[in-house]
Amino acid sequence: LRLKRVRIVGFKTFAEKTEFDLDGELVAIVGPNGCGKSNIVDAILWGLGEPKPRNLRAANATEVIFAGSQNRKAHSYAEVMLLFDNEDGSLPVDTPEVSITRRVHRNGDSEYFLNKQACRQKDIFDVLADSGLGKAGYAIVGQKEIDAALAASAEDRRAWIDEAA
Amino acid sequence: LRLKRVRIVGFKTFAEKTEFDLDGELVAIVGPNGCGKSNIVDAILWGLGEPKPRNLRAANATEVIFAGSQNRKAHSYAEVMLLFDNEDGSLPVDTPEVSITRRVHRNGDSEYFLNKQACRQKDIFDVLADSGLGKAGYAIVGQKEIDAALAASAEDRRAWIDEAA
Amino acid sequence: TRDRFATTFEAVKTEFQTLFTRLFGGGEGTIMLTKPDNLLETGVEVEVTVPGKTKKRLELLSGGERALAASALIFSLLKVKPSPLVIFDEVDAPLDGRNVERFIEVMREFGKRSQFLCITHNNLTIEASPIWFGVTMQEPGITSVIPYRTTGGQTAGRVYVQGN
Amino acid sequence: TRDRFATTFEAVKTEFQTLFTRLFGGGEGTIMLTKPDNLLETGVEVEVTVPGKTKKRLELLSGGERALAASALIFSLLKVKPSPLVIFDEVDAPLDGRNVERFIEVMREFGKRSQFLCITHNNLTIEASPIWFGVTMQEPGITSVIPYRTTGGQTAGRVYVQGN
Ligand SMILES: Nc1ncnc2c1ncn2[C@@H]1O[C@H](COP(=O)(O)OP(=O)(O)OP(=O)(O)O)[C@@H](O)[C@H]1O
Ligand SMILES: Nc1ncnc2c1ncn2[C@@H]1O[C@H](COP(=O)(O)OP(=O)(O)OP(=O)(O)O)[C@@H](O)[C@H]1O
Ligand SMILES: [Mg+2]
Ligand SMILES: [Mg+2]
Repeated sequence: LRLKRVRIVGFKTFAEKTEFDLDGELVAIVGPNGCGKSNIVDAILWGLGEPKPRNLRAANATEVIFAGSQNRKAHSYAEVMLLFDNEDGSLPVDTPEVSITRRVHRNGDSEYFLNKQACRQKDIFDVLADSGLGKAGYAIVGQKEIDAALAASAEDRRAWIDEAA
Repeated sequence: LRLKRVRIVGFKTFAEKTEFDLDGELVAIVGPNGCGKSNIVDAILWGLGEPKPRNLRAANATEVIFAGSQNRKAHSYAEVMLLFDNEDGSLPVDTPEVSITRRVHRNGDSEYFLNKQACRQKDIFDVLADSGLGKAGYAIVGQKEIDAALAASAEDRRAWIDEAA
Repeated sequence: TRDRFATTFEAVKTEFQTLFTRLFGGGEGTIMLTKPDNLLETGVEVEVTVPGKTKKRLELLSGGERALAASALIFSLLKVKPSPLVIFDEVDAPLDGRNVERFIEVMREFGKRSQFLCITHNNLTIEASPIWFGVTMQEPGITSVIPYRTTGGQTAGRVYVQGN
Repeated sequence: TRDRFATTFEAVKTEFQTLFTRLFGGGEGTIMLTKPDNLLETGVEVEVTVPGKTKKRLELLSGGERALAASALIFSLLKVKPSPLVIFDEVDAPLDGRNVERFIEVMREFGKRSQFLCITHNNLTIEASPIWFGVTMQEPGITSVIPYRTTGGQTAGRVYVQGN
């Protein structure tokens, strides 16, 4: 299983459709303060189904939608699409490629799509459950969060062993 | 008022008497991870009378005493001496130089000295009260604490204005 | 699931011991169960001895030592159960030059099994990556991402990849 | 003391507006009272607009933007009431190259009124300081501090200061 492509539009500072491919090589993400690097991490976490706005540095579910800038009005929705290479069949879906799309509208309505077919959030969680991209997420370490691994309680650390089991 | 000299012995990793002079120039403190840079900050904070072990990354009052290393036994006390240039008379003490010394013993007994005369912790606080080195301490920013200035509550931030008044 | 937990725990423990010593260039790190006879409820403690020092409480570690020890734990979990995607957001910020080099070495090795995205301001880490995503705000408040790849040799060979 | 608080607040506010714009190379920063008609109980809010962006809640700022805005606040307090000693422990870690340079410029200026100790792993900050304290553990677990001063020119001229 491999993440091949990420497409973001209307999520935080991604007012323009932004799309990039990943081919397995190590990628360094670089740029000045405030340019949107951590927003990429938030977009991917959100696309994977992260339920809590708090973990996305947002006050509520719609604060992730592009709020406008000096030259542009706010957007009416945010959308992230993640395309996986599923040649090895590790996702319980019958296609060699699997796309997961999440959308949220200004009124709070959420939409989820699996291979462009509308589905529920629960379906996304079920598909990702055993993939290593599940909820405990030891593999995605946000800014200033490296300390959390040691500062966590013994019970929280246990959840990582469960996740790896 | 200027801090002229710092002497540390038996505090955390300073098993040997360590002394350095400051002449007003900007000093960069450099060195590998874990070599004792932040321990210098803890030593100065402690020498200024910091009452809470928590703010010194210590579990209790005696955990700041050198706990031993591969080749040395633990020490029986920790001591920090801070020497100030008081030519401008900003400390309410009648001498051109003022030394403040703090000592703690394994049994928890604390000793304070002002110009080598034994005194109480309260005397140290009184001497430093209006010097800018008082309790709110916006001037000493510990590791990972820069965020605290913004993350603090509106009431906590007010304490800094009080301190600067 | 009790058995799975026990086997996974042992595997992560073994990996952590190896990876800790590699990242710190010595010393010892291990993990322990808080309630070994109750696998369904037990917590997991971490105990480390940094090279050249005696064993101490985790809270006494320095900022860089904590980041490195935590990285060793994360890499050991990844070793036992790889993830298709790993993201590190400025994890190398507290590390000194020598520790960044060891961190990069381990990351490169794991980069063969997972897709790594590493957000960093550290030149050593940037230079170690074959691909860069340059993130900018050419228009105020709007993020754009521009991929660069290395063609033969170092930075001089970075070309802008059209229409990634 | 109500009057003193009010005058100090106004002075810090003016300084913060200036220092914010200097550190960010633009934009606007200000502080406000939460209860202006109760000076004894009021809190202090911070509101910033980063250059090129619209005004947003403080929590939305990036890691580097937060560190820079907090530095501006600390410098403005120091301007109104200087401290004989200022210590920064890796405050520059989240900053990119351009922001570190602006931070150093302001720090050097304030360095004329207060004694600054700046713990850092950042080469730009190290090079900007006339004096270095090299902190090492020549003996395992034991810290020693070795002062170096610049004599004419840059690093090549750093000499070990005997018996500081
Ligand atoms: N919904 C939104 N609409 C528009 N802009 C937003 C939204 N949410 C956050 N932002 C902006 O995103 C910016 C933060 O970006 P981000 O945290 O990704 O920066 P960064 O590149 O990680 O920087 P650093 O190197 O300082 O960590 C902030 O300036 C914030 O105002
Ligand atoms: N009472 C004590 N006796 C002996 N050693 C101690 C004591 N308290 C703390 N230490 C040791 O001090 C070390 C931490 O030092 P410090 O936090 O100053 O490192 P640092 O130079 O700031 O590193 P970094 O660059 O990673 O922040 C730890 O290894 C810890 O074990
Ligand atoms: Mg960031
Ligand atoms: Mg430190």
